[in-house]
Amino acid sequence: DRQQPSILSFFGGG
Amino acid sequence: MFEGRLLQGSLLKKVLEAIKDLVTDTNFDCSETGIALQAMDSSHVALVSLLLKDTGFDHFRCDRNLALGINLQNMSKMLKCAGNDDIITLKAEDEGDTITFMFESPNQDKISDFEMKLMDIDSEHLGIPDTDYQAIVTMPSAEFQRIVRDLSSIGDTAVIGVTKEGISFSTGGDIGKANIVCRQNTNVDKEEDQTTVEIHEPVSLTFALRYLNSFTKATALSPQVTLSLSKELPIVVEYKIEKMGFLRFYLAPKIEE
Repeated sequence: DRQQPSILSFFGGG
Repeated sequence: MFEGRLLQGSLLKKVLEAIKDLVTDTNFDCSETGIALQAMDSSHVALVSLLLKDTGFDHFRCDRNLALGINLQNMSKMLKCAGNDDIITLKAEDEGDTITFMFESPNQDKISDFEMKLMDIDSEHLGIPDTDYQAIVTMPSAEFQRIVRDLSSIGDTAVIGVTKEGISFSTGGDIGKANIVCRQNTNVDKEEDQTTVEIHEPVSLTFALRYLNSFTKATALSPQVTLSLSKELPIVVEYKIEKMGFLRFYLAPKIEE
């Protein structure tokens, strides 16, 4: 099965 | 103060319909260059980014930058009271706690004012890096909507693959499997019916169909949709808004455990 990562793990806070 | 008059008020109605079920509360960031919005869905898997440039408005004035905190369900209720052909004007005072929506009927015989309460929202802007995507596919938005809806009835996730031949969408579930390929097609009469593939490297990623399905609520905004993909990066699903800007959705791919 695949996991659903958060969008935050790709785009950091700015 | 801030004031923006939009001749094609239906555009704003369509934007709200496209995002109100994905995002609950968000700031509309108003500046002299237009209105921008960036918000995540409640589970932080998808991100919405909207730009409505000042030049797309019939009249636009913003004396100082304002973050208007808005509950999208409430704004949608207000905008549903505007006719599809109405001109919509947004107005807010610098220190106020409300936004006013003014609807003008096309022949100016009915003017409505709706005032909505604003809220304080702490929003964190995410830094979206500039990316040279490995594959960019532009296709009819209605076709994309149809594919995503069809696959949703069979599986929960879709593998989207792009090669120089075209774009493929695959899913599987308890009842079986499905695979749809759309080939590059630039020999059609209408430009909006074209499918074009720009590719640097073949790419294949897995996404939750329920989010893709939600994004296609923006189909009414544009006859074409652009999908940008790169290995191990969120997909960008972009609907261009004529003369104004864009509505973009970013969705994190599902990854192997």
